Amino acid sequence: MGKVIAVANQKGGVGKTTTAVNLAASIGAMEKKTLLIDMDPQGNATSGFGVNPYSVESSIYDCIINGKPLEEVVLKTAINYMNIAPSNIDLTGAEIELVPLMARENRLKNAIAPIKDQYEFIFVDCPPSLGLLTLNTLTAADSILIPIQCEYYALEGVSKLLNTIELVKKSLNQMLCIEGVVLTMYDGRTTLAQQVRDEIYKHFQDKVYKSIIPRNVRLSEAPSYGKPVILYDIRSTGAEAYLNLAREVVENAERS
Amino acid sequence: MGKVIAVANQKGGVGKTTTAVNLAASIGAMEKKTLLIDMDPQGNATSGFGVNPYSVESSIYDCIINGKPLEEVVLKTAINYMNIAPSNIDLTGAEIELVPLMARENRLKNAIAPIKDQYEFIFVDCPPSLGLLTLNTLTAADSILIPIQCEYYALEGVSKLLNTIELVKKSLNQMLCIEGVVLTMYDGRTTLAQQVRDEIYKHFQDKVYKSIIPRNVRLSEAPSYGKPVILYDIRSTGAEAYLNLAREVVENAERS
Ligand SMILES: Nc1ncnc2c1ncn2[C@@H]1O[C@H](COP(=O)(O)OP(=O)(O)OP(=O)(O)O)[C@@H](O)[C@H]1O
Ligand SMILES: Nc1ncnc2c1ncn2[C@@H]1O[C@H](COP(=O)(O)OP(=O)(O)OP(=O)(O)O)[C@@H](O)[C@H]1O
Ligand SMILES: [Mg+2]
Ligand SMILES: [Mg+2]
Repeated sequence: MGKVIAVANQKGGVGKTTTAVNLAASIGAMEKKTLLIDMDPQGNATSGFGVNPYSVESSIYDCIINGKPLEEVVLKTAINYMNIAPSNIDLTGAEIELVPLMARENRLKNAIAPIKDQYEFIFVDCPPSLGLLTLNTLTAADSILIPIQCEYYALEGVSKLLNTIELVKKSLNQMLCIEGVVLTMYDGRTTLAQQVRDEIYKHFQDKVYKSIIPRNVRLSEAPSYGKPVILYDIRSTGAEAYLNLAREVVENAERS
Repeated sequence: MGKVIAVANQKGGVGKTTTAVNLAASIGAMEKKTLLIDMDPQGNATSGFGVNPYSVESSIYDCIINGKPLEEVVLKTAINYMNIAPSNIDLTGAEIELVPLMARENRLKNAIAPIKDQYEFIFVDCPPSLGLLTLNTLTAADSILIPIQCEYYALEGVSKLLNTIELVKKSLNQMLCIEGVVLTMYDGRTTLAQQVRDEIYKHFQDKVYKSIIPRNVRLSEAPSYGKPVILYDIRSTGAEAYLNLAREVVENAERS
């Protein structure tokens, strides 16, 4: 039975897409059937696998707005056990188009239900906001994985994200819990990063993954080749960190 | 007559807030009457000046939704010639609340009109999306200043931003033009940054500011002290870069 994990944080540029792409690819490489859904109108997770969001005919937009079966939208990737449900430019209008629709927060959950059993893990990359696309994802998700950059503004936004999770739990999805918190773009040389890290450990304790993702240029180069980092440069510290994170995520899932 | 400049880019974490805060502060330090409006529900520009977005009684939300005069919301800052119109938690719901309202894209423009003459520069920090808050800002603005991080995903989003600017020009604000493009968090040691920089010069030519903002930890430390970088560490390379950018922005405005 597939576990649906939202990769979300309304703060921009904290590594949501980089985490969703590389975690899904790493777990796929461990031969666990994995799906990555791109719910961000920017389509970065889509292009992170070499798929052009501008040329994709149908996308997750058609599933949540027109009820198209998710199975018809899913594409294969260069990783055998991993598929992607791409985003395209139509998704930009979805936040406003969803407002008057029936069961507007449940559209993604209903789209995933028929295929949930075909995968062990389903990751959903979210846009940098707490609008209807992210709410749809938090309603469909079993848990949320929170990438946090060790910077002041990123720390500030955490309490707001936690409030939103509580609101979703109360009225849309009682099951939602925190899968884990991953520190991203970590540069241990700065005191700011250490101070923010300590704050996050105090707040989230054992929910913080042992694997910390270091700042590594290979992670930001990989998307320009349309590849996850394990296909672009498996020896890099970025690839190693995401493989370690993938092992932790899988172990936690198998234990519970 | 105040020049309204939107600081916008739907890509997250590219340095919009850091640019809006430090540019407004630097121009204020040049003794030009400056206003910074925080249109991002995250309230980072607000806390960048030491104001707590959770404790602010009235904010830009009251102006665009309830028609409260902007003058009643504006706060003084530690910089004499510079004021701020803060954001607060209410702004989170504004994107959805604006949908059914009359003249929903013109709410900010109408709020700014009565006080536009009191300032030489009015900067507006935008959230990382192309929703109604950003559309309100592009409708109210004379021009848009685009911070771009020299990374692949940030480059990918530029064509979408330019499309949106064209749409706004056609139907909401004929006057809107590009004020300039500023490269942020620049690390010249990586070939990726150089490649992306060259792409941006090719695309925007003389619209790209000569001042490039380097990656500088003092810029990310300053907000944790509630200060713009010129008050936190004026000798830093980050402060120097924003003072240079401020001079360019002022010179361009005085020339046209
Ligand atoms: N560990 C890392 N080391 C170096 N660069 C990184 C790392 N993680 C992410 N990046 C780069 O930083 C930028 C921001 O990351 P990313 O786009 O994944 O964040 P995001 O949270 O998905 O952004 P958005 O809020 O726009 O969706 C990207 O250009 C990415 O390539
Ligand atoms: N030149 C720089 N050097 C080092 N750190 C920087 C620089 N510019 C910005 N930062 C840091 O990078 C992070 C992202 O910057 P910022 O929050 O200004 O981007 P943004 O585009 O406003 O993000 P959002 O999309 O969430 O609104 C912040 O933690 C900020 O402190
Ligand atoms: Mg992303
Ligand atoms: Mg910002």
